[in-house]
Amino acid sequence: NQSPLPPGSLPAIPSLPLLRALRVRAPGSQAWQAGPASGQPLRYMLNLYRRAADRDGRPRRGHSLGTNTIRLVQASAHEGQPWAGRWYVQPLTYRLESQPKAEHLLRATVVYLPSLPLLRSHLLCTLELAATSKTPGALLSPATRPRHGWAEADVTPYLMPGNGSMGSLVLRHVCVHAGRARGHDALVAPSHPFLLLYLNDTRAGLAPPVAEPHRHRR
Amino acid sequence: DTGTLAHDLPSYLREQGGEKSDCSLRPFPISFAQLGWDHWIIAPHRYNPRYCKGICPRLLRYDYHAPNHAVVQSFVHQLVDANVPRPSCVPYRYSPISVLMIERDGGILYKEYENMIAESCTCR
Repeated sequence: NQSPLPPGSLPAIPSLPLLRALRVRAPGSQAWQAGPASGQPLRYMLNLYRRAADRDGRPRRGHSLGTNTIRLVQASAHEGQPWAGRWYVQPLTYRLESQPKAEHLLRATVVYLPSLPLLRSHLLCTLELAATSKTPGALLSPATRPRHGWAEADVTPYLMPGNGSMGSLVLRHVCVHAGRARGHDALVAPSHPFLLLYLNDTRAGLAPPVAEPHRHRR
Repeated sequence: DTGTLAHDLPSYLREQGGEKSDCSLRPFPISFAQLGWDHWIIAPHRYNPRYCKGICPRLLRYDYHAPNHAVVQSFVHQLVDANVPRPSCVPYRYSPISVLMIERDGGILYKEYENMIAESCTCR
């Protein structure tokens, strides 16, 4: 006797993973009207998506990402003037406020552009990870020129539990150091590195196909 | 009498419009905009969940993957009481879909959801 739900409307507590995610994590249509995500992070994720799935969204065989969930977290920059002459120094923090319980962290990487071509020069960048109580500090710089320009470095040991709600994560004291190699281009800030969390969602996970129970021929 | 049933099969198929009305997988391409989710899911651009439709024949072929109970229910419908419905034509096997989503906090999420595309049908 119930009238059909209009498109997009959902029950209060959906039990299916897709609908629960839609209810809890999806932006409202007003947020979308404010402007879709754009820029380098979106471009990176679209490339990752095209490698992992075909045009119909079917996961490609042999191109597995090794997990069923990858979350991109953008940095929040600290206040202050990052430019000093030809040098750029920007401390960053990454926060994920509420990590769903069913999503188990496998590893975390930071993705950055070590070299940004400008009109008459290059901006060369490295990342500095501050030491924690368990891990020494590190300076990240790829040994070879990375394919597609992006470099990815494992920062799992540097990820700490956040102070906020249960399941929150934080990566503090990541510092971008960049310098113009030569020339006198205008001050173009490097795009901020972003954090990728490789997660295993035990609800929507890539469980191996259930073996078909043996049945006798009829 | 299995001999009679087998003899019935051609006329049964004619009566139901032949194999075209048999339980089978049908395409149904949609967009996430039609579902009202296009502000959230940005890839893929097209989605074909497909669906199963059609009559479950009196004699269930092996490729329907029907359990023994479905065979018995089919016989009950045909031979004992038509109020007991014929087995239903429903999806049997599914494949997952990968989606790219935008979240409220501006994050971007890649996720694989299981059982999003019907791959074959059965009579249950």
